[in-house]
Amino acid sequence: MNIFRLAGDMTHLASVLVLLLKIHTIKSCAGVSLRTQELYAIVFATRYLDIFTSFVSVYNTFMKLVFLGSSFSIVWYMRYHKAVHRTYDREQDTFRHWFLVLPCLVLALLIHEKFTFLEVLWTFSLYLEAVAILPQLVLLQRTRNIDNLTGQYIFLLGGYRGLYILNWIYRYFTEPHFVHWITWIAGLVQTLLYADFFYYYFLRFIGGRGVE
Amino acid sequence: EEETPTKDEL
Repeated sequence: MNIFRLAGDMTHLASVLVLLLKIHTIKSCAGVSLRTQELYAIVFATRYLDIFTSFVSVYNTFMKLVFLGSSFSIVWYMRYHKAVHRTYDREQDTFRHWFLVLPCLVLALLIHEKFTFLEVLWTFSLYLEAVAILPQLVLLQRTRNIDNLTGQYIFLLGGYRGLYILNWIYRYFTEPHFVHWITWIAGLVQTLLYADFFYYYFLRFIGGRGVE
Repeated sequence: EEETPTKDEL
């Protein structure tokens, strides 16, 4: 574990806590894409299949349970909790996210490190996570102005994988044979998709306005 | 067959 990866995990944890805070306390999911949340639930479900078979550390298992629990409970809140569901912007959140799942699955069947059930699903989760934010970014364009909590959520979610890239660079130079092209390229694509958002997000900080 | 390193990242 290095400082970049720890910072990345804490940033990722902060993003789900911010979203849970928003949904649980003010009972609102305005500006949040349910489709992105559904994709993230699939990402964690397919990435952490080994949670019971391979033990890495208490920290690792704990964080996996947190991410699994939070992603599924956010989907539950947005779908079934009356007060929260009422604030869900169904008309605007229309990105055909199921069209992202199949290509990622096909790509994982073609490009992977090992052709085993767990490895292919794990690779699928990497590809899916890279594009999972798309419905949220499209919703963001449509709803124009968003509240600070949603803005923070997206910023933290985008930042965590950027910190992971620093972690991969660090591990590449400090650990022999640490090469994982698939993870690196998927992580880079994922982070680049936020470039546009980061630009407007920092403008907001400079300008002190809401995220236009 | 070389043991693939366990996935220690989240």
